Amino acid sequence: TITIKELTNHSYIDHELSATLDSTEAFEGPEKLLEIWFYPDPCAIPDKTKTLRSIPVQIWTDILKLVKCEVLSIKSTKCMDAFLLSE
Amino acid sequence: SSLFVYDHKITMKTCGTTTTLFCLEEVFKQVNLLLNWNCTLDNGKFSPYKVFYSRRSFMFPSKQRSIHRNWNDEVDYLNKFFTNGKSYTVGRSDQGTHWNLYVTDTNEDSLLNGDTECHETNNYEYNNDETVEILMTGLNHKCADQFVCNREVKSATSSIDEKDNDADDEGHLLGYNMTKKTGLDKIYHESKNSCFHHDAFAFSPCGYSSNMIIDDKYYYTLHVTPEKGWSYASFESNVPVNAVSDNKQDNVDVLQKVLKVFQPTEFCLTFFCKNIQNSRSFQRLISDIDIGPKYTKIDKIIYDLDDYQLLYLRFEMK
Repeated sequence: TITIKELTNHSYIDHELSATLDSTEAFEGPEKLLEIWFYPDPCAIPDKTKTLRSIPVQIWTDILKLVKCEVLSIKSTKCMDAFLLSE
Repeated sequence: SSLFVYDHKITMKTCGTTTTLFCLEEVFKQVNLLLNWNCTLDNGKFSPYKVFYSRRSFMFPSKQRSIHRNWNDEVDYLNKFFTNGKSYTVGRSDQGTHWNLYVTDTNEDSLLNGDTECHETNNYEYNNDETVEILMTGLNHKCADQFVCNREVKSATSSIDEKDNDADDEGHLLGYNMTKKTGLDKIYHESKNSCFHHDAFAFSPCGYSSNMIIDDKYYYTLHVTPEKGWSYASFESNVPVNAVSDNKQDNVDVLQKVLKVFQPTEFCLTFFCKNIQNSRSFQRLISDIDIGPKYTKIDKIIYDLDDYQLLYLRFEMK
């Protein structure tokens, strides 16, 4: 279960987007799901000093603009970064 | 919508009129540029370890943008990037409830670079990858109303107090409250040592998205559009439920908990599983599971996909 602390440990949060986002036109339910595995697991990465998680958030933000999504907030753990997006 | 970035893979799940596949070119460009990961073939196409693209049939396909109005156009676009992709339409295509999948063959060359010792440590995870997705329509009105908030949306020109701390962010606070009220944070029985992270947002005038992280490396994510007439909710998870719950739970139990929150009139379940021998969930799901007296099973389809098994089930309320 979750506690209220989960509201204060974001890696990133966009308060302006959060306050101004209007989803009146977000009519469609079914999502599109894209999964790209560059390697079967982290062990297979040749140079582990550079991985997908080394890519700066700003680059992901720009990539997401192509998709028509914006970043509302991010939670990071030692194994993954979870982005919560607009739409 | 959600994006999950791991060291070795990304998962992007986007709602509405998003243009998901238009990120492909830039993703491969940046991965090559910043990480020096070059999976380009001589013909200019790409061969990463594996690619999956899937979606249920849209409710309003004509309102989608560009290639996303038509599955064949999406497949043609994907084939411009990948040489070894296969396309499937799963379920009944005459009722607008079917599910589409594009998947590439596994690029076994990606395994050659591996660190053997590291692989052995992570062998369980690699061999037991599984993903379950539950796509629900026709939500019970009372259940759907829990995801309506009608909070005030500020105009882009109004001043937003940048000193607001995260706890005062209304969309996230309401999302948190929705998660607690509906019990969506209690889908999995966690073991004593599990850790859990949560991020949710309540959209205005309605709608809800959440990302939950278990043990720092597994996620489950929910997206809800509760509008009357086209209400919809999705649940997707890569949590290895047996392992995380110390064998106290499987995906049939997870399914029942999710259905209790939304009570849809119709839903489909897809389950990708790498090792069906080790998956108690797969064995139970392919048997005649009892998910209560309310639902009738309409379809059960199994695909043998290269190194994964795919199970597709569709149910309707009686």
